[in-house]
This record gives sequence, C-alpha cells and structure tokens, in this order.
Amino acid sequence: VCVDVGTASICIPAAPIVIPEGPWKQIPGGVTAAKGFKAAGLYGGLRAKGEKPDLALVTCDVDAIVAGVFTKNIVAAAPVIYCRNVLKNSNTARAILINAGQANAATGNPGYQDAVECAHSVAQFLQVRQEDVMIQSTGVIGQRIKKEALLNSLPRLVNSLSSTVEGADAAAVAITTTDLVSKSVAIEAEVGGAHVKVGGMTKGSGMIHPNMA
Amino acid sequence: TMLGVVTTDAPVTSDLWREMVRISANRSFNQISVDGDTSTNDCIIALASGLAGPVKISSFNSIEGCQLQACLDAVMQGLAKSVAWDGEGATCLLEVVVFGANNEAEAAKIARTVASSSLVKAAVYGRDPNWGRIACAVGYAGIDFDLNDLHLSLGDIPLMRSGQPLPFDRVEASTYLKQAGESHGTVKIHISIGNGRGCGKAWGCDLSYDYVKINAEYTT
Repeated sequence: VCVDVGTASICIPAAPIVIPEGPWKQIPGGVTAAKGFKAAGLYGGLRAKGEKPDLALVTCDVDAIVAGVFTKNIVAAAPVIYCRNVLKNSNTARAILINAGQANAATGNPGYQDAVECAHSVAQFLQVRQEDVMIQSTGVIGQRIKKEALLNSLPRLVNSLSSTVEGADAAAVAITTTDLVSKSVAIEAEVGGAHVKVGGMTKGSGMIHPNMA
Repeated sequence: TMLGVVTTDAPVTSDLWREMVRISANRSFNQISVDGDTSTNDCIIALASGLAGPVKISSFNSIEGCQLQACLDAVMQGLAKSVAWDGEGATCLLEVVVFGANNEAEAAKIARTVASSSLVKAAVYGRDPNWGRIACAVGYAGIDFDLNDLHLSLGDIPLMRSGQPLPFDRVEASTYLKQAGESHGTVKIHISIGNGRGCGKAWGCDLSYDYVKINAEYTT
C-alpha cells in the first residue's frame, strides 16, 4: 500500500488475511466497506524515524453504536483510560483518532490531558461532541504524544477522509509500528434479510498477549 | 501493542453489540500471543452505523443475531491471526486447535497456553517436532483432564495417542515445520483431551533470534 507521497519508505505490503469459511464473501475495503464510514491516514510527523503515515482517522456519518474492549493491564495508557471513561456514559460515537509513534502510556495526568485535548480538537473539526471521539495510541511507552504535530495535521487529516478502499488502506498503514504488513479486511453477508458489511483493521507485531475486557 | 477498529452497517442495539464484541474479542484477539507481554494500550473499538436496514437486531438468540456474531467472529479472527502471523521475527503462524474439553473456555485456555509456550515456539523455529513440549504446556494450562485421553498431532502427523508417544517419521514432521517456515505459512497443532464438546483455537508464532534483536534495539 502506497499512500500520501510516493517514496518507497512508506510502502508496506498488505497482510494475507485468511477469513474462516462461512456464508459470507470477502470484499474490498476494510473500515470503509460498511455504509456510513470514512477513513484517512497520513504522515503527521509523529514517528521518530521515516515518513510512513502515523495518523489515522475513522469517522461515521451518523451516531454509531459503539463498543470497546480494553487491556486489563493496570498500567493502562491514557487513551485507554479516556475511552473507558467515555464509554461508561455514552452508547454512540462518531470518530476514532489513532496515532503511531508514542503510546502515551505511563505519562500520568499530562498524558491524559493530551488525549482529552486531541479528542476535543477532532470534535471541533468534525462538529461533533468531544465524547463522540475515541482515541487510540501506539508506539513507545513512556512518551507523550507529539501533540503539536498531531494538532497541526488535523485539518489535512479531516480533508483526506474518504469512503474508498484507499482511505481504509491509508488508515491501516498509518496505525502500524514495527508491523511488516498492514492488516485490513471486510466481508459481506446476508443478515436477517439485509446485506450487511463488517470490516476492520488492526495493527500489532510485538508486545502481543492481549487480555482485554 | 495491538489496536483494532471494526465497523459494520448492521442495525444492532447497544447492549447486544457490546456483548457481541466481547465474545468475538475472546474468540480472536484474546486468543493470540506473540511474546507473552500484555500491552498498556491494547484496545478494540467497534462501531455499528445501522445503515444496512431499518430493523434493529436485539436478541442474541435470534437467527440474525447468530449470523451477525458469526460475521464479527470471522473478521476479528482474520485480523487477529494476521497479527500473530506478523509477530516480530516470526517465520510462521502457529495455529493450535483443542477438542474434547468440557466447554469452549477450557479448550481456549489450553490452546492459548500451548500457543504462548516459549519452548513450543522455539521448537517450531528449530523445526523440531517436539511433542513433549506441547504435552507439557497442555498439562500446565490449569484445566483438569485424564492423561490417557491426550492426543496430539502436528499437521496430519499423529505424535501422541491416549497419552502415549507414537512412532512417527521425524524427517517428515521436521520437513512440515521447515516448509511452513520457508513460506511464512501455518503450523497446525491439534490436541484432544477427552470427549467433551468444548473446542477452542489460539494463534501464535515461532520464536526466532530476530525477536530478541528487534526488541533489544527498540527503545522504550
């Protein structure tokens, strides 16, 4: 997948994702396959090395029912604590902002405020409530988000939002860290007489032994 | 760290969606392991726009509820497997399937214990069909079973039956592991521990020298 500018350093191949057999068919697109969703990914200057995209945004045109599962690690990152707090009181969401480069974990109260500020800024750009914006971070533990670079990139990120496969692919690349491949997939199936699409993207290569609830 | 975003246009109620995501996470991301380290940031957020139809799915036991759960399981398992496949330094994906347990949770626990074992993972990297290490991990998973009911196979090659090691072609078994490593393919380990209806899967990867190199050089 090549995105943003055409340098070889930002290209990583897509993972060969094997979906279990069933009454569905695999379709192009990941998070943007389902109706109502847009995504974008670009380089915002957060990574320590290289110019691979490091900032992703997924949005929904309507209030989407939201669910989340989060690490049970007691030393949870600021964005995890933020999202858990939001989901205690809210059943819907409109956007998810994801950065790669800094995990914003073990960063204390300032790190939490960074997550809140990032959500607030995205909400302003999208003209939604702050609690409609979820935050995910990945990267080096103990480092706060490069907030200035992130906030400066938001206008470009919002303007790049697209419901295309390319939008989903760009977002899938932007959330990677040490991953050698991007991970994005979607399926279509008949559910209760309606044609339903389910898609997703993920990242992960090391520090992988999830225990989420 | 693993992060995930899942989207659907299925119309579903909030309570049901949260339960479905919890179940799928337990069948997918909570069943993978690369290195045994649980991140501070692991998180999956799942959004349902409801734009595919007017009638909301509200019952877990309805046909459409089962269909949506199956779709969610498929997507999340596909994504989770890709994380294990891309494990740092990995040359192959490890898929462990456990049958015959009392329930899904017990089978899943055994499967993940085997997939997480450093010694099993190192043996796979060394192309060593080491049934003893697999059996050992099954035994310490914390699930009670009769040793005489333990069956193990590596791909299509039986290694243990009724708790007893079987004669097998070591070269063939090693070649199976080698070919999976050379093609970044999948090594399948099948385990049966009894006659129960519980089955479960877990995914990991082999453990190579490169894992240490990558993480020795990654500053935290």
